[in-house]
Amino acid sequence: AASTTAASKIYGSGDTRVVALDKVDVSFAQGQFTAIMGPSGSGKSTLMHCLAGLDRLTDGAVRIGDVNISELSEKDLTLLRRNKIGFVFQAFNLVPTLTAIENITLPMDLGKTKPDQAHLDEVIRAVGLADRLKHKPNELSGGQQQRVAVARALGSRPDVIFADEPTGNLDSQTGAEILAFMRRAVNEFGQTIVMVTHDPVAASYADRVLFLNDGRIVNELQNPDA
Amino acid sequence: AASTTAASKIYGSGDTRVVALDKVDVSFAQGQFTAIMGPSGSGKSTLMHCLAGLDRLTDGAVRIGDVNISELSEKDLTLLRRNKIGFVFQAFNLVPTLTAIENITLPMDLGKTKPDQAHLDEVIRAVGLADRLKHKPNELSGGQQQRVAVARALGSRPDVIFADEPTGNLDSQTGAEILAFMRRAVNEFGQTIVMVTHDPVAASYADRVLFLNDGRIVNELQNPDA
Ligand SMILES: Nc1ncnc2c1ncn2[C@@H]1O[C@H](COP(=O)(O)OP(=O)(O)OP(=O)(O)O)[C@@H](O)[C@H]1O
Ligand SMILES: Nc1ncnc2c1ncn2[C@@H]1O[C@H](COP(=O)(O)OP(=O)(O)OP(=O)(O)O)[C@@H](O)[C@H]1O
Ligand SMILES: [Mg+2]
Ligand SMILES: [Mg+2]
Repeated sequence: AASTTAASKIYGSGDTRVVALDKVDVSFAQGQFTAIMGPSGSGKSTLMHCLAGLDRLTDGAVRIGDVNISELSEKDLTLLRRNKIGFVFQAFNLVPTLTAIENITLPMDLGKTKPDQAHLDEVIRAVGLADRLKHKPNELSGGQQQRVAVARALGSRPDVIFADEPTGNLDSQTGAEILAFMRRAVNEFGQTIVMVTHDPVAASYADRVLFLNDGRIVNELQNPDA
Repeated sequence: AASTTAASKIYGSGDTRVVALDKVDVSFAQGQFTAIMGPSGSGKSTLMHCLAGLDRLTDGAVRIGDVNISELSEKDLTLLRRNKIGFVFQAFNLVPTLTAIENITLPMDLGKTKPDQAHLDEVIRAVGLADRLKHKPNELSGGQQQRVAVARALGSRPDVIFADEPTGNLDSQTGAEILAFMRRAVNEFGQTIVMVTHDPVAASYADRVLFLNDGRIVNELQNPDA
């Protein structure tokens, strides 16, 4: 569903040079749930943003499906992202002037696609926001904002979901609801999920765990248990 | 060091009415390390903001030291916050145009106080940011931004530190460095720390854990182990 070949991302130069990704080869099969763990600053968000076409590599290639996304025009990349990719940002990136429900349906409203209402209701139930839909982000707790970001990525049922630390601001019970929903999305609908997490319990929901350090994949675990 | 009496915070009215805090009585002794846990949306950040004078209660009182802070002028409240209180925000609240080190020393620069350089160096070492000090927030990972926010609250060695989920974006090793530093600050300097967390391992560093649900304190554990 997604892959990188020799992906490198370098910031700055001279003594401010930072190699955020160092020739990373990784691939995510359709219908697979992968967790990515690693120290703070090891390149996880950078990898996710480059995979989703939100940032450009310095070197190497990214494929979504069988499309090399660096060959796409800005317009086609935007369409690909809107139709095929859901992204949960580490910093949520909600629109402050829209309510929770407007934030959640924003990708579909922009793409003028009608949501599958039963699926959307199920997403809203799983994230526990049914009684907060009319609130704006500044009227929500940190974890509620995070859940709006999660629901926005899941609501359109995209082929591939990139979730950057989706449960970091949630208590274990609220997080478990979301992780169980994501597990079902993979099992029942064949969606592909790539989830960055610092929480081993969250990682245990995945089919495999990749470990990143200093911009490289240094280890891989299959079928992890907490 | 800090306490509330019958603290209530109510948002909205009619059917958008939310009771975020419900007559909360709590007190934090000088030199005590308290963790606060509870479901997402249970009122933890609201309690912390009201304790630190960043938000006003609908009813009840907050004391810092023996001062009822609702009786202070805006000017005196600002001085109290700057001199006595450190706050780690759940959303970090860094200044985007300042570098990491400028963000860290901002409270002291505003107050025109000179930092204790040895202490500041120790804080920077504990949060692991020595090689990122000249970076701006948008050149830092999520966890690095969180660590800047932590260092800013600790750097001036305030009497009371309120930390709202200070390790949520950190791997366990980076988080442990910060928690150990906070434990030392309490043990060696008699600082008071109130830390909201969703992580039981982080809570185990505290002297006691308070559990919040629906705006009330529902349980308390002394000397918790993970
Ligand atoms: N301006 C507002 N208007 C209406 N409701 C609000 C407003 N601000 C906060 N709330 C509500 O108050 C409740 C408590 O919020 P608070 O931020 O204290 O929760 P929290 O315990 O910190 O949660 P989290 O663990 O998700 O950070 C939430 O249910 C939230 O929706
Ligand atoms: N614009 C930039 N200029 C210089 N360095 C940068 C820039 N953006 C990111 N970096 C650096 O790239 C590295 C990788 O960042 P990234 O956000 O991918 O880390 P991460 O693994 O997601 O960390 P965390 O767990 O803290 O979120 C970090 O060390 C960061 O400081
Ligand atoms: Mg990150
Ligand atoms: Mg909060």
